[in-house]
Amino acid sequence: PGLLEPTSTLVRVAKSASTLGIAIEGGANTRQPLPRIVTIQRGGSAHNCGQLKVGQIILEVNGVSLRGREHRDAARLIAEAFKTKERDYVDFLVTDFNVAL
Amino acid sequence: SPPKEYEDEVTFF
Repeated sequence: PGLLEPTSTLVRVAKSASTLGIAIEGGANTRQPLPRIVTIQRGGSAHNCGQLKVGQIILEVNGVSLRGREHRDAARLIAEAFKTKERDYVDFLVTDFNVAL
Repeated sequence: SPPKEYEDEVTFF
């Protein structure tokens, strides 16, 4: 990518613990239009994965864009992605830059 | 603008 081009990273979080172990804030129609990771709990699946970081912006969950989704809608999508038996992982597309790509 | 409590909404998973 170019020097000023924001980069995004695909992180696959295996469901290695009974909880995902993250907290998010923001969503459409707030000052933080895409959900931002504010907490990663020790012992949760995200912490075990080791690739998600506090401050990252979540762009997509399992390939579904979070753009335009309000907080509760984005939260429901993440919760359902963790709950479904169809996959034993959740894919997050994240960026370290606080911008709308 | 949205109400303050909405701005500060945080969800734990």
